[in-house]
Amino acid sequence: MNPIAIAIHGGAGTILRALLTEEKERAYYQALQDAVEKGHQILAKGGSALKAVEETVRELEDCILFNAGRGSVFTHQGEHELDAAIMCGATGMAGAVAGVRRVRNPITLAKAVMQHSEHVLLTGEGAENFGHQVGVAFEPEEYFFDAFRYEQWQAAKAEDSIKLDHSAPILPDKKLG
Amino acid sequence: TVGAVALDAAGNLAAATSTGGMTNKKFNRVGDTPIIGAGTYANNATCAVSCTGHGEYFMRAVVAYDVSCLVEYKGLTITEACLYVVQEKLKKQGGEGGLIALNTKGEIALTFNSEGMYRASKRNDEPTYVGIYE
Repeated sequence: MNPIAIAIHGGAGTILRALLTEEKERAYYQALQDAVEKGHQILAKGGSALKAVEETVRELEDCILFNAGRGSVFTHQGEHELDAAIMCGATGMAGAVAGVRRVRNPITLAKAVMQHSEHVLLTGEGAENFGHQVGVAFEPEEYFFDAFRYEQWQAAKAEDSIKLDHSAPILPDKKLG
Repeated sequence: TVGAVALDAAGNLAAATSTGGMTNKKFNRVGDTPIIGAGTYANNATCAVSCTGHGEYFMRAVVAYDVSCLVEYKGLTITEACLYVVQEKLKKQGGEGGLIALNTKGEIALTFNSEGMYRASKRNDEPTYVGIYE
């Protein structure tokens, strides 16, 4: 029998133990386990690698803990700009979107670019229009709101910096103004 | 940023990456995630790669494709290729982050030079692996 395998990540950076409560750490472990096992199940049932990576990333995009989809960080303007890409190792086909707003699952839009357009990368409003044409789900701005991400944004704005998703700790004694 | 790489029973690889970018970013900044070859790449002949971290460095180093090239042209294993790219090349340039990679033998590399990377993997019927810190 041929091997099947899947690996996932949920971002990298300065993940300070002191700031990650036991409860939150458990939540991260559970979310990662659920996502990787969802993808593995697809493979175990004979599903394609392309389907497995799309569905697994969708699961992570729907989880508020990770900086993608629903849990995306705030831009300077207080919005959410989402990027995604997908590539098939068998065909060399690829699809990507950048700077799209209110798309629930940007990875599915990226896959639609790969499968239903002659292009590789679509950006901004044009990519959103394409998303409406192919029928991907959009959500209101409130869907992407998270209090922790909001505080990260306020802290980054206060020091006029940009931060990696896991490298903007809110220190307990930090005055946010 | 989140990402996945997978190998199916037919021997095909795929890679996917999705991100909300960087907190407080301006000017419609785009990182490596949607740039094929920088943050996301898949080739059945070599490996599938998904990256996470400081995107500008990953773009300059064309990280995902670089890993694939080291496997294809230099004959490195994916572990050797990932270690070289993330721990040597990227680190020397100041790039923080990591990547996940997988080949058609089912070999997995989860490599990062930051304090942690949220990660998980599962191969065949082996137990699920989940990790956060180094």
